[in-house]
Amino acid sequence: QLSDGLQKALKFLRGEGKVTEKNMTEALRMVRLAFLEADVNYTVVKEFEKKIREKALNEKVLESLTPAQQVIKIIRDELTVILGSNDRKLNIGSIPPSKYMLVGLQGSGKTTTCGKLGRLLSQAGGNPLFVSFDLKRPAAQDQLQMIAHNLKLPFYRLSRGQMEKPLKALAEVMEQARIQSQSPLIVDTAGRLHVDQDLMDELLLIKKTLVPDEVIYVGDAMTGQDAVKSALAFDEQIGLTSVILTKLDGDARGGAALSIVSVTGKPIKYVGVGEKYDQLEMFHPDRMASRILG
Amino acid sequence: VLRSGRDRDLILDELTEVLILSDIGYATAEKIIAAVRTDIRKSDSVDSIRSALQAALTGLLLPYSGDEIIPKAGSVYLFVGVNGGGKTTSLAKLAARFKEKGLDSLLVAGDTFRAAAREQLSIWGKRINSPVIQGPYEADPASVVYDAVQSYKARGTDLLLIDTAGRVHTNANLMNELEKIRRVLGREIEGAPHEIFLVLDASIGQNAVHQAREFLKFSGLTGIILTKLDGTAKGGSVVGIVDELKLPIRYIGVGEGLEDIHPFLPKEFVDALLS
Ligand SMILES: Nc1nc2c(ncn2[C@@H]2O[C@H](COP(=O)(O)OP(=O)(O)OP(=O)(O)O)[C@@H](O)[C@H]2O)c(=O)[nH]1
Ligand SMILES: Nc1nc2c(ncn2[C@@H]2O[C@H](COP(=O)(O)OP(=O)(O)OP(=O)(O)O)[C@@H](O)[C@H]2O)c(=O)[nH]1
Ligand SMILES: [Mg+2]
Ligand SMILES: [Mg+2]
Repeated sequence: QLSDGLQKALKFLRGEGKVTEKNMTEALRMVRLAFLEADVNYTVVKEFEKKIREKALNEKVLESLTPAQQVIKIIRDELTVILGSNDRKLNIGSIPPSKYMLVGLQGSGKTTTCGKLGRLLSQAGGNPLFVSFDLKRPAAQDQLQMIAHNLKLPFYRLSRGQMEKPLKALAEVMEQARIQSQSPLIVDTAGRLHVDQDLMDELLLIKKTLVPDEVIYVGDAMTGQDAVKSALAFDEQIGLTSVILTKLDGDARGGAALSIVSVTGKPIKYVGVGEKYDQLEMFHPDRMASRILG
Repeated sequence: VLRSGRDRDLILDELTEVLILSDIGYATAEKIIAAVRTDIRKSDSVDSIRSALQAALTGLLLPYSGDEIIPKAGSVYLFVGVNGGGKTTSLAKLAARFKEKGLDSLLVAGDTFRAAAREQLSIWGKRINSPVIQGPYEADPASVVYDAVQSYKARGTDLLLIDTAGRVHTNANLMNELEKIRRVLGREIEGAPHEIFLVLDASIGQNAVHQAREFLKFSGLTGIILTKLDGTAKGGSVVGIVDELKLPIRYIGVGEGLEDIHPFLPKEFVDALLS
């Protein structure tokens, strides 16, 4: 199952018989459109196209009996290679507790994903502790607390005094986690815009205090061209270690996955496939590739 | 001044790229640029080509834009959309805005599923001094809406603003749930809901059009609220929605505070999109 755009490119190449530089350019133009339809960032598409072109114009493809098939295979393989990574488990760190910090734009699914991760790691034998450093959104603490309660996992609720001195509070939470062997410590943060310098500075301060084993960018799978800007800004200003892509239970093609991995080089480790806390899956590059191509 | 047709093509290619990068989508971008191509003359400068594009885009949006519609007392507004788009916050912002215009609102916590959804709306309600009706956790949202309507009629509040849970349009059960809410409202109050707003995050790509189609089918839609335009996303996906579904964009969200909502202005939107 390939998208209409790619079917068109395939049909076109087949119809041409022999693959030449000229008809490859035309086929790649159709592939470009298919990728744009899938919400891959335009700049990323162009980069990707260059790589495909080089590979597709070599001897073996040009002499092949089924050059169109070869081209699609090159595209699928290259896509899977970029998306893929052997680095799929969360970093544990050398000194307990493991510490994970979730960051990203407003509404991407960070708080819900904290719950999903806690559940997953608890099932794997961990003893997670949740804390929310979202001091802004109405009922943010309540939300993570309810999630923790539903999962029967511990939650550290910040007092009013602690909220006035959050970095000091963070040190206290870290100390409790260390003393009580609560690992991983899962830290939720407020959604923020990468162009809000004050909030980005605040996030960096949280990171410097926490010294996390993972800074996880939680991104929405239906994001369009902007996926590159925000992910890159978070990576450059805060430093990311991995990505979780959410809301893949919708029918967005998820080109944001290729965009984000291409520009940050950071691996997507998990994907959110629903609102329930068991709806978190390992990231499969080949499945994502099929989705983007489909 | 451009020296040749080739120069002009280069400019149009660059402008196509600007449109695509704003999430307008390839097909819509091509359509708009094709229209511009027939409009421009050989002697046109870069600036006049850009103005032609501005005019084409604004022209597309203008028929579906107009002055802000201030609700009459007795109006029921429903807020729908996929997860995390800004429904709850936008509802609170509009309640505050209507309050300034002398209309008081009864808010309904129709999201009975998500953790702390009711608490979140409650806090907003307290901040703007508007009462909030909620039901038990995991109650049938249509029953919470039904109860809210009875309370609304009894209290004589000017407006009824109903929050719903985020949902993906591919979930048939949840989409049917919305249809049920609409039916309950229509049965209980003549003409309700008077407005059904699709609350859409400006950073969504082409999937926005799919979302709009589905919500239009199940809950009906009377307009769009485009949120998070204070970020770097341009919200171009709404252009395709307006073009195909003829839905007006009624408001834009530009921040997380109560005052961060403004009526949609096509010219300003297009200027920002092309900047
Ligand atoms: N369908 C679906 N919904 C999701 C997924 N992950 C999160 N959500 C929903 O997305 C909405 C936003 O989730 P939150 O966890 O509140 O997002 P957030 O990033 O913490 O939001 P802010 O703190 O305001 O920035 C909620 O309705 C969640 O239930 C997912 O994988 N699929
Ligand atoms: N920067 C910015 N953030 C916004 C805007 N509108 C909403 N938000 C933020 O987006 C996040 C999600 O907003 P909600 O109102 O909870 O979204 P929702 O659609 O009700 O979410 P669910 O009910 O979980 O589906 C919150 O952090 C809001 O503060 C906006 O216009 N600009
Ligand atoms: Mg949150
Ligand atoms: Mg909500």
